[in-house]
Amino acid sequence: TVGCVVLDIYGNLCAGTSTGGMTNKKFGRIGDSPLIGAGTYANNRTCAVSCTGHGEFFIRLAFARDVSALMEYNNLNIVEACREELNKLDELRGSGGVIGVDNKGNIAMEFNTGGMFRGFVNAKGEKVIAIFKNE
Amino acid sequence: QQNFTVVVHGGAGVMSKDKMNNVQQQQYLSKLNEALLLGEKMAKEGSTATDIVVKVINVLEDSPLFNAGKGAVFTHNGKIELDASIMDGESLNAGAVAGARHIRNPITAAREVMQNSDHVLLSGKGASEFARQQGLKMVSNRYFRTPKRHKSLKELKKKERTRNAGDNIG
Repeated sequence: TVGCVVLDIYGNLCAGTSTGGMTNKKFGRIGDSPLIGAGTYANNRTCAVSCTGHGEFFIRLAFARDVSALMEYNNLNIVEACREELNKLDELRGSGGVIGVDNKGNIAMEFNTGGMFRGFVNAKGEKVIAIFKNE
Repeated sequence: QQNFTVVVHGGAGVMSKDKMNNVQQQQYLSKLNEALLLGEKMAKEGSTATDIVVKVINVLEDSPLFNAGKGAVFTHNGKIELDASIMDGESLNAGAVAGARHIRNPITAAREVMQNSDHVLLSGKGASEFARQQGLKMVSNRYFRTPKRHKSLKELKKKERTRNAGDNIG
């Protein structure tokens, strides 16, 4: 799976996700990637989110929409909301990760696996690209 | 300098430095960097968030390194079926395609669904038909194939035959 979330210079957010799914899938199985609210969600009031991982769990959690809801109703920041949602994923024994950006440009790149291909760049010139945990 | 932020991912999973050599690591880092450089350039030039998301994901879809577009994984039947979605945070409009076999860049098709249809999610042959109508680039399913992914399918099927499956998580 690949994904991208953006805050543009006009203050608008957008999220996108694209994938091939899981190897050996049958019966026209789809995961969370094409499902708005599960693998992808954006709302200028809160954040833009793109997920990657074992799709069935992200669908059951309505993961991406829930991150936004945690920010809107529980006043969590983007990192706290993504971590809270990953805790729910852990409880279900699901695996994967999430990237997010809020409407101020703050970011999250959280995962419960050994690594996630990830990176960000912003207007301040800050830039990070990483693969493994603790990088 | 006006505020902007671009964040990308290329998938999460079982990864360790032991299993990925330096050359492989550099390939992934280089492609992620290419995607971010494009996103940064577009943002500075005033592109919209939606345009940036689509073009940045196109870079990753066109790379055989990631499980999207070229290099995506195989289904049980030896085909490659692609899914994508996009959502605009200002309008809350959204678009998606699922089970697409011939759309070269599924995220571009998702944007077409969002911007040029009354629907949110199109699937299978209908998604391809719509993409074709919108003038998107269509390809043979073989375009998406890579030897690495074909090998993964063969190995999983072999494990299935020995009733030892259980690690086929995408």
